Amino acid sequence: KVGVNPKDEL
Amino acid sequence: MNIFRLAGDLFHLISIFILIHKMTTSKSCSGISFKSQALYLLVYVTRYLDLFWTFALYNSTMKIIFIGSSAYVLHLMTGPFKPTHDPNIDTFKVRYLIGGAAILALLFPYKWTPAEVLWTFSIWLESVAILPQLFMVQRTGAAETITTHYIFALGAYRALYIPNWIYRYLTSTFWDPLSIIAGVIQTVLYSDFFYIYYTKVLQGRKFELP
Repeated sequence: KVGVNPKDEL
Repeated sequence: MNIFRLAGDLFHLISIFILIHKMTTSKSCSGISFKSQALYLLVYVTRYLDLFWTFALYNSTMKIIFIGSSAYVLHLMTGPFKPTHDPNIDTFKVRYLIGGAAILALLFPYKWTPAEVLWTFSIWLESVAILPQLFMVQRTGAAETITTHYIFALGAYRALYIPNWIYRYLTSTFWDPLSIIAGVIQTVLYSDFFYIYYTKVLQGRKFELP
């Protein structure tokens, strides 16, 4: 899952 | 969501509250680096562009709070409390921070799209955005207690994200080396400050550099 950032953080 | 991330976000909110509280009650922004504050606004604006195309109640609300409060702090510093800001002690060269973050973002984004490059830029820029503030404290050799509480809360926020990333890695929902490396760098930059904060401020003494 490297580089798959769900962008669910602040 | 996990307890580390939630605690980190709460520390981030607390830091903003402390900062605005300090400025509005003392009617002064002395000791606060305008350059660091301007960098934070740039960080939030470039990272939270996805407000336009994604919505999640918790995240979207926090993003708006971070952008809004950051803009409000800059408004206070350039408007009502401008006379209390001394640019002569706020002299860190931020162009190197912005330039470095821009180069890293252009070289190693996850995808070469404008939103991804700006997101990566914001991650690197955030990791070093506190430097003008720390530099200012170092130059003056001392800081008001409330200012040290602000810097501590802001540092604790990213430090708490580290166990959050470990937790997310172990539960294999998330593995983003870029955020993690930048987050560790950010926490390391605070480490000297944390040490002096623990040994001096928490024992009721003034924050003074040795």
